[in-house]
Amino acid sequence: MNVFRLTGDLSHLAAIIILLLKIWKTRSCAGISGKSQILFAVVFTSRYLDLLTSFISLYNTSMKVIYIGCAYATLYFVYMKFKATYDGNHDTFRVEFLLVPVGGLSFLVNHDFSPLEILWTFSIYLESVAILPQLFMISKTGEAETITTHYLFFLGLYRALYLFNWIWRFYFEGFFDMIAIVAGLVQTILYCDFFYLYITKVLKGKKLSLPA
Amino acid sequence: SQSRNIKDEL
Repeated sequence: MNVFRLTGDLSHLAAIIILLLKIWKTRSCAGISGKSQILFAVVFTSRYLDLLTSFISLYNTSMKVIYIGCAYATLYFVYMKFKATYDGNHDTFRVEFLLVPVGGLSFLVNHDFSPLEILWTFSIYLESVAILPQLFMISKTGEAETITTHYLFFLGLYRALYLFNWIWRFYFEGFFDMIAIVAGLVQTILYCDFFYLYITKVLKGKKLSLPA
Repeated sequence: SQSRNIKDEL
């Protein structure tokens, strides 16, 4: 464990909690892409199956349980409890355009052709593009609630911090995983446009609205 | 393989 990975995990946890609180407090999931939340639930489910097979640490297990629990709680909020506030008309990204290439790639490019490894690879590739429906929805509605931009900021920041974690681990442990690094780079690059708007607008007290 | 280690990451 290093400071980048710890702050990365805490940033990820903060994002997940901010989203749950936003929906719970405002009793509305307006502006939230249910499709992205489905993809995140799939990412966690396919990546954390090793909860059943191996124990790494209390931290590792408890964080995985929290992530999976919050992911499904969010889905419950979006598609059941606060379904009336779900803006399906703007959440129209074709997720099959993500699932098919990502599914195919995880069979072609992986470290080991075993079920758990392919599922892990699939979750890594899927996570890198899972935010696209959410970013697409914001571009369609032309704006985002400020609390939603904070959610996106911490979500994007978490994988950026993981990139530093991988630099740290390569330098100090001589370890690296090309699949996770390339996917993490793609994932972080997809947030760059949002990061620019967040820093130049939201942090200056303005509302995030597009076109910029 | 090298990816074995990364399974300690979330």
